[in-house]
Amino acid sequence: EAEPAVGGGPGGACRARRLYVSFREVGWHRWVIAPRGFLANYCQGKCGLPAALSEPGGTPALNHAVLRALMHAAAPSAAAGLPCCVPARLSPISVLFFDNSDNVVLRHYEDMVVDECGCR
Amino acid sequence: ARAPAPPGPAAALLQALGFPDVPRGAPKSRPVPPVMWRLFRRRDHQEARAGPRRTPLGATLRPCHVEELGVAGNIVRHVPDRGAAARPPEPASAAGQCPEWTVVFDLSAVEPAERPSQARLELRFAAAEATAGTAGGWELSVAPAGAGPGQVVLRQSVPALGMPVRAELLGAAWARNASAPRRLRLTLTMRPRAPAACASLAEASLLLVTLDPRLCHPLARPRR
Repeated sequence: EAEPAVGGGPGGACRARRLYVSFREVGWHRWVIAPRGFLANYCQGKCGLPAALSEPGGTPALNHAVLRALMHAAAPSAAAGLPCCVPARLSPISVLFFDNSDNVVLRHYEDMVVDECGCR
Repeated sequence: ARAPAPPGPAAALLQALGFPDVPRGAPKSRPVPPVMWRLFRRRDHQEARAGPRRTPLGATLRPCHVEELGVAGNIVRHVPDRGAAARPPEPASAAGQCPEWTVVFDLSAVEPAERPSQARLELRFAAAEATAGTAGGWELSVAPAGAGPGQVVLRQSVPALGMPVRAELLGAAWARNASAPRRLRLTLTMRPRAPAACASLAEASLLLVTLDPRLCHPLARPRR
């Protein structure tokens, strides 16, 4: 269950968009006890100038991304293109499930939820 | 001999998340123990409300640490006793000649890379003994199954049996810095200190906390 991209394509500035991962949808619901799903989110949007310079309070773009966006603005036909809109800050979740030995397991997973996106 | 077929995308994804085999599904007769629900709810609450690494009070969440149990780790397993089905019914014993119980824990799901940080044995006793109690309390002894007399690895005094009895096995049943055994077989005895009826074991389980450094980024990342 994902928030559609602006205009049906990767339009708009780079930012986190809503993506709900349902364990039933991916067929894991028979062994995952909880949660039933989680808000994983995803990153989408353009990293051209000025978006590549990031908004105040947002994740700062890498210097490399800023220069790449500058290069693209100066010479749009450059093969390298714009920087990528990718996760810049993520947070963990914990998953409760049954393993194949019938143990009940609580496992902590890092980097499962996108909190912020950045131009990289 | 043919090389094994490469795993499909779904299996490869599960392997990346630490599942060597595709889980087959929930067992029919295994409820989720309350302690696991408690641990999950507390973690889930912290993670959902806190955002990355922050608790509601602003304190930093320690990565790869089970706050509720106070130990390092990113995996908590509730392992049921497999020895209960093989145990004969307990005869009504006289004081001083209480029965021994053999408990068996299948730890084959624990991968060699995982470092155990807590192995808590939890025992529940039948209601009659639990509520009656004895004047002098009880003594729990733990020994490797099949070991001779004098091979006791843990002795613990237990004031009463009304609450679950807990004993830390790490450093006693196996070395603190060693991997978990694939199978743990222990002989338990619970003797009253003063003449009293013997206790009757109702349920045994193991709460095992391990740290898998492959899934713990602050440990896995080399410093540049």
